[in-house]
Amino acid sequence: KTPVTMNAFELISTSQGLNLGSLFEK
Amino acid sequence: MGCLHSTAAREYPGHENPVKLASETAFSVSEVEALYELFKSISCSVVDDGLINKEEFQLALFKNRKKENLFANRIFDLFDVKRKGVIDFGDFVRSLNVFHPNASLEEKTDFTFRLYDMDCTGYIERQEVKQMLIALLCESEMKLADDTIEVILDQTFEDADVDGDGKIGKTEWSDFVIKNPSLLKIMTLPYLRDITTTFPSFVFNSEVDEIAT
Repeated sequence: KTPVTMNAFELISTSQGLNLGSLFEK
Repeated sequence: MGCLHSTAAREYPGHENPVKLASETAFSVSEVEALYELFKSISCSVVDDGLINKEEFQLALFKNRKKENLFANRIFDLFDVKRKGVIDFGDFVRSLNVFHPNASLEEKTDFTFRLYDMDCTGYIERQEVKQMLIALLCESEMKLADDTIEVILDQTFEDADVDGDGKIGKTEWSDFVIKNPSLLKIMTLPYLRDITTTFPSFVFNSEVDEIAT
């Protein structure tokens, strides 16, 4: 069942490729 | 250090002056210099040429240079402001500036719009969102039925595409983001507020007097 609060962009924004915080992690 | 009249930031041959970059961004001169430490470590990881290529960017993000990722590619392309296939230090600092906690919501909204407008048509189109959604599902090894993907897309466009033309324009995106502020969460990096602490080795090398700058 699709979660009612999900929209495509919320899902997309969980991508590891969008998490630039990892640039700062050694 | 300690000279009140000193404005002499260190020079980085082939790179823009830190004082100039600080004047154009939310970063102080010493923070720009700290970012140079980060830039240096990324840009020499594969080819030591003082520029960040795509492989080095992926390596820094994923600790794996061979990992292909649609979103990392999009971010790289947006950071590559001069469209040279590499990120220079000026591009790096100005692009990261959008991720600063003090950068405006307008800048962050605009960046996400360009990020998701993959074909640069001025609109975020349904097939682009579908492509990104499928990429995300592959990346996270999640499986969703085709019907479910279409339901998510229908719901998303029902909420965001207010004029119902099948694509999301810039104003529609701004309104959508205001209603869904969590979408901008990826656009703020708390690390950037305290970058000199993240890279403490820089502090001992600084030639810049913060008071003077």
